[in-house]
Amino acid sequence: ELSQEQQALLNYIVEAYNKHRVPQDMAKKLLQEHFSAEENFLLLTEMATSHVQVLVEFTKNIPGFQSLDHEDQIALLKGSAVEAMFLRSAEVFTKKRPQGQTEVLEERIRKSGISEEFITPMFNFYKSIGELQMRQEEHALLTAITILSSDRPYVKDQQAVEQLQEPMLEVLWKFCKLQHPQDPQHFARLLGRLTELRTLNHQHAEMLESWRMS
Amino acid sequence: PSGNTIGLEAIIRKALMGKYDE
Repeated sequence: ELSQEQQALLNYIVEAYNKHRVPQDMAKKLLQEHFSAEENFLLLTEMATSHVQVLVEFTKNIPGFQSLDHEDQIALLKGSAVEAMFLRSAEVFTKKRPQGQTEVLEERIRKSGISEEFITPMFNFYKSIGELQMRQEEHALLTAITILSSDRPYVKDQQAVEQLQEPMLEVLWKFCKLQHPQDPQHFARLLGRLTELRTLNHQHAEMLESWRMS
Repeated sequence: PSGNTIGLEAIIRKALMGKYDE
């Protein structure tokens, strides 16, 4: 059972997660079917900036985050931005969408000029997230847990970060037990996705360079 | 890649200081 405090934390995190989203007009442009390679590149890079801003606004709402050392806050956000973006875009891709929308989104990525060697692991990740049938609470908590990883480069006070992450992990563990009773490994599988995210993160810089060249 | 990291940090610092304009 979630304690009252844990339920309140969960509600708060989910509310913050839902409140901060990429602007609608930008999201609508993504669903336009006809676009040139250049238009696509510009839109996707614009969306990346917006995604980071959304991520920062969400993170500011994580209890205790703004009381961390300021440079540690920067280090955590820098270290987790790419992973958080992949998580958020996985949610978008695996959500049930009106007819044809997922195909348009997929087409944008496949025609973007990004090499197949990077696209394949990305879509494999989206597929593995989809298979988990995650609830919104799980997306929100997993994002917070990703951001609060104390082993990011340049984080000085790792203990302070771990102290913020621990309650999130506990709430997620309980939530998994309550919502996925038929899958006792659900929590472990969610954490396994974080490992997959690290791989995507490491490949990301190489992916950007190759994309820019193409 | 180092250019991307600097760009990312600048966006983060700006967003941390101010409000994201919805």
